[in-house]
Order: sequence, then C-alpha cells, then structure tokens
Amino acid sequence: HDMEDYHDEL
Amino acid sequence: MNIFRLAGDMTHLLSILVLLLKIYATKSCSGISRKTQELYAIVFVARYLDLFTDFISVYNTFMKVVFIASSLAIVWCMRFHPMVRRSYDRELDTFRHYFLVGASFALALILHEKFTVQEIFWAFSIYLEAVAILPQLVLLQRSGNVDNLTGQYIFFLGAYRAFYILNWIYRYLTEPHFTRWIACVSGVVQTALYADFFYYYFISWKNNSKLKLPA
Repeated sequence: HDMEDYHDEL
Repeated sequence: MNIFRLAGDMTHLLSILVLLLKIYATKSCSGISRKTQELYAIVFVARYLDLFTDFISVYNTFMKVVFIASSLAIVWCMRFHPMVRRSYDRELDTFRHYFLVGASFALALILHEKFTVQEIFWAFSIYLEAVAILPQLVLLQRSGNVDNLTGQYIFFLGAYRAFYILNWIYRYLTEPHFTRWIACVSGVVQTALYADFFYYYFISWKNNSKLKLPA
C-alpha cells in the first residue's frame, strides 16, 4: 500500500 | 499532518465535548436532533471500517475510536437514558433522514475512488457527513431559539470542515500528486450548508444578543 491507498485523514 | 488538519480535528473533538457537556450537565437534549446524531454514528462506523486493518498512527486510531464511541454514546443517551430521552424534541425532529442515507449510498455506488467495499463505504460516509447536519438545522429553524451550548456545538461542527478545506488547499500546494476530489467537493458543500447558521451566529455574537434563527 502506498500512501494514497490509505485514507490518512479522519 | 499540518496545522489546519490538526485544528480541524481538535475543533471537531471540541464540538463533541461541548455536546457531551450539554447532555451530561443539563441531563437534557432539547434542541438536539437525534437523527443528526444517528447519521454521524453511521458516518463514523462506515468511514472507519479500516480501524483494525490499516494502522496509520496512534493519533489516527485514538481519534477514530473516540469519534465512534462518542457518537454511539450520544445516540444511546438520547434513546435510552431515562432523563435525557424525555427532553427529546420528537415532534420537531421530523426530517426524513433515511433519504439522506439512501441517496448518499446510491451516490457512493456511482462516484468512488475504487469499486471496493471499503472505498464505497468511505465515499458513502463522506457524502452522508456533508448532509448529516440537515435534520439539526431544520430542528433549529423550527424551535427558533438556540441555547448557548447547542449554538457552540453547531458552530464548532461547521468550523472543523472549514479547517479541513484549508488543509486540502495546503496539501494540494505542497504534495505533488495530492487529489481528494470526493472529500474536497463534499467538504465545501458541507461547510456551505452552515453558511446561514454562521451568519446568524455571528450577528448574535456581534450584537451580544441571543441567537435567534428566522422561523
């Protein structure tokens, strides 16, 4: 998983 | 993480603390829409399905747990706490909020980042959050008068997404391939829905008068 796959915002 | 997003998350947390304070201190939920609180509980459960699968940071996980737990606790209080439930404005809180759930889910099936369960539920939670305040704003229009804590609750709730818009502008300018169209557009719509409330809140604050919304 690179970053944009994660929703790193709440 | 940037200052705008941190300010947004803290303002969001503050809005929930103000609401918990109002319900706990006054043992009353008059002026609060239970339907809006139920929509927020759905938003957080649908958005944080990755709570146990994707670990981003302690902060991220902690805040997700706080948002899920607090929203469920508020709905539980408004439904089952003997004193609180008696003060619920049942006859004023009549917005058909299940339409909002259906429409948001239908839109998420069409507009999403990837056609996976998690991404569809994430987009659903983003769209639903944008409109979740509607039952609350309708209830306030009907009841006319807004008590201080309720007014502050809605003010902070509206302000948090405005900070997120600044966060998205900042990330767009500083991160090469940052695009969050779904969250951005939905966030702008969400903040715009508060516009009239913000206007009357500012007027009442300037005149140091009680917040009155035109019925």
